[in-house]
Amino acid sequence: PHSRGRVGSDQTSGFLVAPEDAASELNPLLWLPKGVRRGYALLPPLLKVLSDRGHQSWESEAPRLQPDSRALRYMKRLYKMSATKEGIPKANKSHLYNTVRLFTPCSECKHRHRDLMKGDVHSVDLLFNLDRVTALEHLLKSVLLYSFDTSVPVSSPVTCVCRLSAKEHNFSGQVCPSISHSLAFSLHVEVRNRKWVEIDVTSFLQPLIATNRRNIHMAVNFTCLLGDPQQNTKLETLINVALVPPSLLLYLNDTSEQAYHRWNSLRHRRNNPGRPRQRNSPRVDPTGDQEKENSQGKRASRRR
Amino acid sequence: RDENLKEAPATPPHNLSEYFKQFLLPQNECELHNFRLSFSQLKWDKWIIAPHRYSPQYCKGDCPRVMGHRYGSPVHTMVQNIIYEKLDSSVPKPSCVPAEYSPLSVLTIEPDGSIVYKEYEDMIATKCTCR
Repeated sequence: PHSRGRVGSDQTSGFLVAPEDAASELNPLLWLPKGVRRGYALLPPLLKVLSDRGHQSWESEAPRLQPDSRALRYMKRLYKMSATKEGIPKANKSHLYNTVRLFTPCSECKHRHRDLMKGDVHSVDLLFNLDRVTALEHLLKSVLLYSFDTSVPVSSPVTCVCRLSAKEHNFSGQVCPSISHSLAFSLHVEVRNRKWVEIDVTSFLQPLIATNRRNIHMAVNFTCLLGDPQQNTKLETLINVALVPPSLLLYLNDTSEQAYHRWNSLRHRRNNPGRPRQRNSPRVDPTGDQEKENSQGKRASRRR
Repeated sequence: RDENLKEAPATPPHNLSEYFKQFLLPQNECELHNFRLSFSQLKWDKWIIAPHRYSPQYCKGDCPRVMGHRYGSPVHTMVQNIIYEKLDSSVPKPSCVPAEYSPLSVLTIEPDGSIVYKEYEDMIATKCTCR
């Protein structure tokens, strides 16, 4: 599979140390197409261990950057919901994804300005680098993940208004990015005992990700007020919600051979040639459907 | 039945056992064996967060001469056995290999610090066959 002109670092996954020219014949990973090499968390180290057989250097490098602890906690929770203790994916029909990637913002310049009339506006500029997303991973859903640390115990529901705007540097020389498109929507959350709020931004990010954008630059304005507009309580009390810059969660369908396709039963049958072939004489189906089918078959052949 | 017994020559027991030996299944017949590893043994636990333990299993053992339906082996397997026995012993006997697998979900930390949950196909052998 080619990376469809995807601009991105052509480095292979971080676990490989051999420069391409020096040890390419030694390095089986380099035999894989570029689009496939990156992002296969498991393949590079497995291949590295096999190709480094002599040195037994099984100790792979620890990731260069350590993940955010909150993000790690969230992903461990997602893992527990999606797989058993032994790591077998749960047969959960509802989830079509076979890959979930969580990105924390590379850089964010938090502007905090308080306009008492409108409540406490929390706005950040976020830059996400999506280099790890491979050409074969198709976006199903994207979510901004906020972890709420309310400094005051919040007893009643909170209403937040969120405004997203995507920024892009039209050309490299441009200093400050211009706004390419924006989206405003309000969401009503029960903050009480929630640690996470997921904001679905799929439709907002779809055009950016569809164009194989490697860097997503967006500004997020968040205004949270106490009370519930449905009960038209007066939204005037501010809540001091210490909003931690959000992570970006991408639910993806990896279409490569290595990935597990739970609904792809055809593929399963192909992989199991040993499965006993269907017998020619149709078995009598306990629900009797088979006889009916046979008698119909006989009538049809007589008519013919 | 009696006249049959009269006709059949009384074969001495050791021939009988020899005769049946060819049909007996080998002692260490081809079957699935347990194997559990933890990613900390490979020192990969710095970047593989879950699962902590992984049981890939493996297939080991001799393939009986007459495969039949036991392993879901294609007829080719018996042909290969005949070639090995009758025509050319440099052709290998059928091997005991996995026939079915189950997937594995892995949670890993990528070099750039992002976190990925991935479901991989064919990571745990669940059934063996002779091929």
